[in-house]
Amino acid sequence: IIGGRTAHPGFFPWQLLMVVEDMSRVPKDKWFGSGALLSRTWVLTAAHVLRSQRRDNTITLVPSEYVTIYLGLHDVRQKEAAVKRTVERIILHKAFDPRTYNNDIALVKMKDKVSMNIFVMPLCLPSQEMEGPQPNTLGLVAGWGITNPNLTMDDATGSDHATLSNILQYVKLPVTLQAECKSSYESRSDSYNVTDNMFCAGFYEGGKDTCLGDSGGAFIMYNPDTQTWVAQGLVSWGGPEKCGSKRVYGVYTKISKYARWLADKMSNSS
Amino acid sequence: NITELTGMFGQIQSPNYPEGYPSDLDVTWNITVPTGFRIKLYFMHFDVEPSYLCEYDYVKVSSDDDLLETFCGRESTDTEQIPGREFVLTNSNTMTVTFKTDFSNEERFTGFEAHYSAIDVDECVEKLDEALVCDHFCHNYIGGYYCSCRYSYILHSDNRTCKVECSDNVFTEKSGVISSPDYPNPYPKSSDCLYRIELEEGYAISLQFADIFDLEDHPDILCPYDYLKIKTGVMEFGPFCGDKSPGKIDTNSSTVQILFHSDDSSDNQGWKFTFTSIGAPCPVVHPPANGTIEPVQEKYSFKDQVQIRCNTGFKFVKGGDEVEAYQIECQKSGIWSSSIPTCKVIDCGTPRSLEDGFITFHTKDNLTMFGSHIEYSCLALYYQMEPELNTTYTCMENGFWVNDELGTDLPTCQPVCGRPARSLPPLNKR
Repeated sequence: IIGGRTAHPGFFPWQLLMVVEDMSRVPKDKWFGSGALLSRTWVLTAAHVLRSQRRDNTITLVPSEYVTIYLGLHDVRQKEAAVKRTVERIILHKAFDPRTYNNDIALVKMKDKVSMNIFVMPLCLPSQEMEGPQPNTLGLVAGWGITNPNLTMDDATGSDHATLSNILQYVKLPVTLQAECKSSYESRSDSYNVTDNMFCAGFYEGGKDTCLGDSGGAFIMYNPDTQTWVAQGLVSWGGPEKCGSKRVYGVYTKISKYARWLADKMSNSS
Repeated sequence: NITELTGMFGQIQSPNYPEGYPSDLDVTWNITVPTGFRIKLYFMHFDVEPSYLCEYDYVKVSSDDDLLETFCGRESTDTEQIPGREFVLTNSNTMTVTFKTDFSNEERFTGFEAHYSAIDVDECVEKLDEALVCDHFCHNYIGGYYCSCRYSYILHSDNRTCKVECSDNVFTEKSGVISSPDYPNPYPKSSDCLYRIELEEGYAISLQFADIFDLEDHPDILCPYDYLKIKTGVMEFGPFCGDKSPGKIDTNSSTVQILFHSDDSSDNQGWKFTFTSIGAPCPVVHPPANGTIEPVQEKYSFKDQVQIRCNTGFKFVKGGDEVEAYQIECQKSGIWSSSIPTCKVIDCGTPRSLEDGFITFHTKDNLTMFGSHIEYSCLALYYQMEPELNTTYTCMENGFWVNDELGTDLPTCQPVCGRPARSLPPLNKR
């Protein structure tokens, strides 16, 4: 999280850390992302978090046994105090495109249920009728990702932990006008494709953003009618520029587009 | 000088007829025709010496040692008869004609010429007065007769009386009427009837005889001709005869044999009775506590069934299973098939637990009996009930905890989403 603030324990009880250790590769790959708790067993995250880290366009799912989930976590150094769960099943959206990150959404079913408490609580999903977030409305994103935009993920997962935030950070971001976001990216390269399944958030001038390690975390918005926080987006991708750069908006998976898909998968798999 | 004649007809003449007959004659003609016939004899000519009481010459006609006629003379007088135009008819199928003359005749007498013929006997008419030749119908034919019977009767081996086939009549109904054939018209002769009433063991049969009771009897000997006997396995009633009804007979048996014998005579009205049966009585049953019985009767007897039900909220417990209703039956021994079970209050048992929820008992001592109420709740803050409704459950008579809206289904406690216990700092206006 770039330009964010330190969360207090219990601010984001749905926030979870997803650690992936790909033992099939030598040396083994290890990375992490975030996710959001949806129910006693289901977790929502971005598809690219659970994809084997190959630099090609194939979609190889990491085996479920390589994934560990930590819930109720505040300080990543105190994982033993968190609720730890292994994974029973991973459902990647079948239309996920690793080149464009279109349909970057996945569901993870944990092997064992979790009990709710002040630090562990699910996040609401938008209803199937609900539209995506409106431009200029504010949302929050939390994560344990890079806080220093000058470093890469490799640096972050290396021995120098100083650039990673051990404590959960969060940032408040406005939803970007879809046309502005598209033109922003398309002006830099034709290969960028901001689809209707995505929305952008961030400030024109930069300074506040999500970054490496925040992937899969929920972009949440407050619904005053139900007085609940609702997941509207998933941290998905951004440009190669430094996180928080001017006119480099963060791109998020638009969850409202997948409300029916989520409902079907969770009901059929329960 | 005897002449045997066996033809169906024939002629006899005095010796030397029509010349004068000799003296000292003693001539006999024995005429025999088949049975079923009689013999008719008539004279065409008769001229025999007359004498007082036919002491000199005469013609005697007899049958079966009975003297039928004695003729002599030329004409009938007060003391002597000539046949004239009359004929002699026997009652049987034999006739003997004897012609006797003495040693002298004062004049010449020409004798006689006679003819005989066999005459069919109409037994149906002639035997009407004798012991009723045929019981029902009589049919005459030349040389004999035969009898026949009304519908449903059969001719006895005596070929005269009509009897009925009534040797195996079985009654298995609990009540009914049995009577002698054709009652109250005369019962058949020469019959031996057997009626059996056979009921299931456990019933006792009673017979109630009708007032009209009429069987041939004897003033001195007990029922020598016709009689009625009632037999059970161990007892015998009767014989009954005469005109006094036996009234009511309680046999105390589930099987009864009625034997009726009639001889070949008499003309009596017979008998009739109504039989009823009652089962072995069982003790009066009383409903169990918190239960009812049906039907409620003053008396119960064999085969009666009583259904026992527990009041709402109570059930029988039999062999570990809860039973809705219970039925007992009065057995032939007079003992109910089973004792009356007790009604036990229904226990819905420990209610099912609710994941991430808890149960509140609304009755003292956390009772789970019929009528008890419980309420499901979810752990506050983190879970909410779904569906949101009154979650009170009542222990019903079917043994289940039932909610007005969900029935036996349980609500669920769903995690509350998007509502952290620790609120984020309020958004600041810029």
